[in-house]
Amino acid sequence: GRVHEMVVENFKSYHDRVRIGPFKKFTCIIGPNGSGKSNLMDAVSFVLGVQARQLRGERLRDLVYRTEKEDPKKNQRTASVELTYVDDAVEGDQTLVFRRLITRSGEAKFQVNNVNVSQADYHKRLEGINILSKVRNFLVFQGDVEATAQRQGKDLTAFFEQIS
Amino acid sequence: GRVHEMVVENFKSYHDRVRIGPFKKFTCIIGPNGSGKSNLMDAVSFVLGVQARQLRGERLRDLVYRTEKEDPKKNQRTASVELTYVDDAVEGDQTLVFRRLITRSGEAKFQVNNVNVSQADYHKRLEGINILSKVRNFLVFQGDVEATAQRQGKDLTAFFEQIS
Amino acid sequence: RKEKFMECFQKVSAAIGPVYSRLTANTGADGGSAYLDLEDTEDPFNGGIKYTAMPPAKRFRDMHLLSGGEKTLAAMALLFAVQAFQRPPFMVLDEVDAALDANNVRALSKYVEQADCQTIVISLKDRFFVRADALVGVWKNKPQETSSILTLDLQKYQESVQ
Amino acid sequence: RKEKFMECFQKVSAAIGPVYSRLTANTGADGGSAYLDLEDTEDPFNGGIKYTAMPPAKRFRDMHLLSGGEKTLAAMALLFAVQAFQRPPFMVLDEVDAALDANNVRALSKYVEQADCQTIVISLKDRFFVRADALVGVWKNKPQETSSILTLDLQKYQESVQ
Ligand SMILES: Nc1ncnc2c1ncn2[C@@H]1O[C@H](COP(=O)(O)OP(=O)(O)OP(=O)(O)O)[C@@H](O)[C@H]1O
Ligand SMILES: Nc1ncnc2c1ncn2[C@@H]1O[C@H](COP(=O)(O)OP(=O)(O)OP(=O)(O)O)[C@@H](O)[C@H]1O
Ligand SMILES: [Mg+2]
Ligand SMILES: [Mg+2]
Repeated sequence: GRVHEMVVENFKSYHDRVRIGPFKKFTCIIGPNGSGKSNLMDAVSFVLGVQARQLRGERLRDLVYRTEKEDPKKNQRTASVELTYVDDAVEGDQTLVFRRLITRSGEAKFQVNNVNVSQADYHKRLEGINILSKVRNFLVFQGDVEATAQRQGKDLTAFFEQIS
Repeated sequence: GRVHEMVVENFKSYHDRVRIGPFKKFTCIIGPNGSGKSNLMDAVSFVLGVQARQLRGERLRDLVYRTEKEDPKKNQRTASVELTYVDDAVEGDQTLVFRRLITRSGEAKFQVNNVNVSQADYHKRLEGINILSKVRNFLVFQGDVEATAQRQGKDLTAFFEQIS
Repeated sequence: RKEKFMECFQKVSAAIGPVYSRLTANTGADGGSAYLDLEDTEDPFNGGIKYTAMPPAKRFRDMHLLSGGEKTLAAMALLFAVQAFQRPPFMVLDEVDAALDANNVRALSKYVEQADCQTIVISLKDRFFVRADALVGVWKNKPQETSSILTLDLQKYQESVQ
Repeated sequence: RKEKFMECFQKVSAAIGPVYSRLTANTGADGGSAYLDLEDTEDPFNGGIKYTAMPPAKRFRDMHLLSGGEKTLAAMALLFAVQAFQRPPFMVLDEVDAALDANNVRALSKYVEQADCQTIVISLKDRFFVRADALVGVWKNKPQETSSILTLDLQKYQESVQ
């Protein structure tokens, strides 16, 4: 399977609805400093169930778009990230749309193919396509790569246990 | 004042005596991964009195050149780094040659203009040309720059105190 | 529990050598070698795992004595070896090429291009993203205070060249 | 003790604004703003110092919410402001340009070129070191198992062009 496209709405520096894609087998995200590239990485991580605190010291509310003048506490927007997963290998195209939202009251919501699900079920559906949100072994955040090489001893054992 | 040139001998990946320079006002050190560029930074830091443990987890003995086959414990070489400092502003050219050695017995030695001095005097002569070895405010090691921006609160106060 | 762990460990540990060697092989030179070792072979959960990577023509260095670029390739090799076992549907990498010189950038970008796993990479280096199938261009629309996206399909250009 | 500290703090804090603004100004756009604030103005040693840097057209962001390139420029501005006070004879920087895009690489390399302090910079980016007065080329002599040096005086080339 693979990612086909993503739609972010009021997520970090992305105002309103922005569609990103289609993604190919090897896609690069490019642009100047501060433009919003790592925010896209945060968006993918967010929709794939990674906890907000792993995303650059953010609380859930910091992930919602706001202009420079606005007060974060008075933010009335709803933020969401939606990821469309496609698996052509399965008999008949299998398409899964994962969506994770932060409502204007700051509450979290999870949907698969437009149906509300619990956080636990959302993570189960992700495990079903081999995404392990807690282990994050398929993500490398900015500045983290060299630390990955220096993981040793018991840390590395714990990591192997999680992926097995 | 400014650095004119440096001579490293059996220091990290530098075998025998290697002269580096002359350094100009804006000099760049370039070359492939693993060639020895950061080792030159370690050499400058070493000769300017920075402690070995600040230099990528090294003990003094790890700073001495050895070939891939050799046992670090049986290393018979003497390592040294020498830095020539020139100050044209002073009446009559002032030239200072700082040299720091690791003898074959693993003992540290300090010299200014070829005269043995104590570690304390060596640091004093460096302070005399405005080099604060403990504060290291004139050095940025590989991978450290972003952390410099995030220093806050009491850490930053302590830093300011050291430089004043 | 031990069985699952050992199956995982053995597969990754078999993959790491060839992956690292391929990543570090340069024109004319052989690649380096990498190993995963269990500190306690009887009871793996009692000890840790040791990861050793030796760049071409180098031996027996602790990981923390490697240079920035050498560590990056060692880290990527471990990541790819784990991916060969765990098989996630895609990977997302943010500026992993920051410490790589021109040769290593080319080696990593070729490796990703030929991998069977879908990969999304954020990169500032044109020598890296020149090999991509598509580019997602991000720019800051300052008057409207938002990030904006422009997608470019590089495969269309490759076809027109052919 | 307080006097020395306050003299240092005031000088650096006066320098940081202009330095950061100059470093972040790009063709046509104004630079950003940066401030140093004492948490306890009566007794500076009781509180901490807060460093805030706001990239152009942005306001009131915590430092840890800035992007990689934005943090790098904020860090370099603080370094240069401190250097304006403490005046070391030279500075040595190792791959500080790793996270910078093409525009910011040019801004930083121009700043260093025009600075009065001698600067030695390790860099992998040709857009950065093209502005140097001299290059120290480092290469690994594998058969002889040693690093070797080749120095190139770029000022000679500039003269021959003129
Ligand atoms: N909730 C938010 N609302 C609006 N803007 C935000 C929000 N959170 C972050 N930003 C903005 O996003 C910018 C950072 O974006 P990002 O980290 O994606 O940049 P980048 O493209 O990765 O840059 P670099 O190449 O320097 O790493 C910051 O300047 C910040 O102002
Ligand atoms: N005591 C020593 N004797 C011999 N070689 C050493 C010694 N210590 C370190 N080295 C070698 O120096 C190399 C690292 O050099 P260095 O960190 O200077 O590279 P670099 O040019 O900065 O690379 P990068 O661009 O990847 O940061 C290592 O490969 C290591 O083998
Ligand atoms: Mg980024
Ligand atoms: Mg280096």
